[in-house]
Amino acid sequence: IHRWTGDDGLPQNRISALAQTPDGYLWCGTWFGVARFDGVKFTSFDHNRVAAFRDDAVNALAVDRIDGSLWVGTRDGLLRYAKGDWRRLGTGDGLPGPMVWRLLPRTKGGVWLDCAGRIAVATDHGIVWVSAPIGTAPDGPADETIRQLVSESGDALTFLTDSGPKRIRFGEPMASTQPVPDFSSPAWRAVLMDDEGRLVTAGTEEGLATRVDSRWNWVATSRQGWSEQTPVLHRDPTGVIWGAPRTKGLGQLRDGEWKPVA
Amino acid sequence: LTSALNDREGGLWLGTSDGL
Repeated sequence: IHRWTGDDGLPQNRISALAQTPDGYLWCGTWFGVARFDGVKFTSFDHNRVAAFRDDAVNALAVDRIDGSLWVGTRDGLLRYAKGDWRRLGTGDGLPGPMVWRLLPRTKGGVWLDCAGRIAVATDHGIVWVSAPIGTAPDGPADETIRQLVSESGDALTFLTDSGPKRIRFGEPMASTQPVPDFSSPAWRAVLMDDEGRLVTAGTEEGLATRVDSRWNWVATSRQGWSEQTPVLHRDPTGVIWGAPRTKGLGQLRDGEWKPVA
Repeated sequence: LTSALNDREGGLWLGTSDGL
């Protein structure tokens, strides 16, 4: 494991998001703008160099599936970098609020985004759709913080709130609740899906759970001395599931068991 | 850990609260 920090040219040490564009560059989102890494050196983009940055705090990055442009969710606006040119979409362009929390690329190009408690879609035509506030859906509790944009299927997005997975279709205002048999949790933090679109691993306020066939099994819970939320889950190409408990470093989920790595 | 990425060359990149 090699580690790069500010000493190597990163503008700031807290990485909020990562993305790789088709030209091979690795992009790092930080609180002090975006850094482009060529494998040797970092090049910074922030309000000192690029007018589109009203605020340098970056929450999310996504690469456009159609044209390879880079989408950047910041604390004040949605930015797009294409062909060497930065553009910004803000509340004056239909963004429901200044703060863009999360991004997920759409198969048809553009991105799903999470902003001001709503889901929206941005394309090269601008903000093309905004949902109703998620917390006021008739079937849901009033307070539902969006935790993750999980995956796209057709023209629908599956996303995760504190109260569990939801689905919303492009153009329709309200989200529907995704039923999860045999599993309830006080607050969901992150999930992974398999190739068939089924939830297979869940990080919750209570611990970490996996699904085998249709049954959920707790891997680590508060009853076993596990007091950690797991807000980040990631599956690598070999199928290993990586998890990051909030303060306990990094570990792997292997054969239904949690193995700390670092 | 704040983020993770598989690059096209087979590398796994981890974004953390203290470096890449």
